[in-house]
Amino acid sequence: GIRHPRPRVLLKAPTLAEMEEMNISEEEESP
Amino acid sequence: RQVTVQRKEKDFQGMLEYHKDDEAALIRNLVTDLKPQTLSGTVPCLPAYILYMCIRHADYTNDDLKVHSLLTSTINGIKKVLKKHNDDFEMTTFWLSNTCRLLHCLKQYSGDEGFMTQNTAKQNEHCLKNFDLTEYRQVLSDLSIQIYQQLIKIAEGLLQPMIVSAMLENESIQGLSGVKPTGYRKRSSSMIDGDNSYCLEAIIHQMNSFHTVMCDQGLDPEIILQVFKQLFYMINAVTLNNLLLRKDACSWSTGMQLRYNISQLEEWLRGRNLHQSGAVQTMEPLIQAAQLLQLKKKTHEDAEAICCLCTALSTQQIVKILNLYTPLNEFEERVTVSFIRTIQAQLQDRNDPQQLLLDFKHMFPVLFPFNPSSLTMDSIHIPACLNLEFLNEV
Repeated sequence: GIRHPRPRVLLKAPTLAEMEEMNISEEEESP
Repeated sequence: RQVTVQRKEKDFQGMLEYHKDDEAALIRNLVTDLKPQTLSGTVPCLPAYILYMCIRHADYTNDDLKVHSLLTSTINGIKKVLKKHNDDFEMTTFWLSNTCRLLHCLKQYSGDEGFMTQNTAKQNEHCLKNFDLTEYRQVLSDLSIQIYQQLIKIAEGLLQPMIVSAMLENESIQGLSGVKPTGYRKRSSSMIDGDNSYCLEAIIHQMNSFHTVMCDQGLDPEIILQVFKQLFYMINAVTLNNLLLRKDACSWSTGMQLRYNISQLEEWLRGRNLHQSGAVQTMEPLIQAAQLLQLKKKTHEDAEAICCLCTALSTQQIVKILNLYTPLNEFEERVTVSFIRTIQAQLQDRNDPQQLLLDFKHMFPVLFPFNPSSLTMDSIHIPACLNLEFLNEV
């Protein structure tokens, strides 16, 4: 029979703006 | 006789493994501290391929946290480097090119059949096995738009000071200076110092430089076309706006010089194989303004010819140019009020936009068509100059 590949798991990603916010808060935390 | 058995070196499968603790060094050496010149002579978009090979190994080991972390650090690293070099055309091109290539790789090796039609069997072996990175593709696409906008802003900033003097003031056609209307003075567009004038060659030289950098950095040809369409639109808008506000520029001789300058720009586009970009079409209002300055403006037939020709100019713009039109000498007459009224009557049914001036900051929406690469991952090797010796080829 035909072998069906295992479905890939969707990796959730933050939006570009959310990523920026996270990055800013990380920079603020580490002086 | 002694027989030596040589063990065959394990094949490189186009994946790169690294220890989690080396992620910061990877981003520093490959993104934030990298100078595009370091990679001259190597495969264009090498950082994008290296990053994809790292992602692929994390996917292969089913390490979703590593994939998340690498993609987030990469995106933040690219944003950081762009912020630091926000007036550097080459650096911005380099990262636009690499971000688009990483996006193309995430499509080409996604396992989605729609993106695999041009893949070789070997390339299909290099697809992601465990994760669907569709959402990260959206983030990279948004980032590409931001980088494109930065690129256009840098290019416009370099071109804008040249436009008025090169397009309207510089006289490259011999003998035209004798037929300038009285009171014509050279003006500088943005400089306080009146000597800062440019000729058309300056614009062409700048365009050549943009084009060479974009080609050298392996930017997708479709994006290069869109950059030039956008820049030609800006040249059109800035020039036309100045023409619409300056009596001394509305003359037969300026029309002649302007048409000549536009034809030089068209020729440049053809010479660089960029004529299918739609750049010339964005210049249509300016082409028609140049023709309007040269047409006869006296009889009813002249009015009809003007109305038929000037389809890319609004009634308000046509009337403004006719009002500003300055005769060359005592033998040429001013445009009469009745001639302008005839034009207005003929064009009254047109549904023209109300504003006189063009929005020179208008941006055309950009598209990043999928552009798969014929390179296979196992053919890519990492040059020592990148200082990435902690990456293991798998």
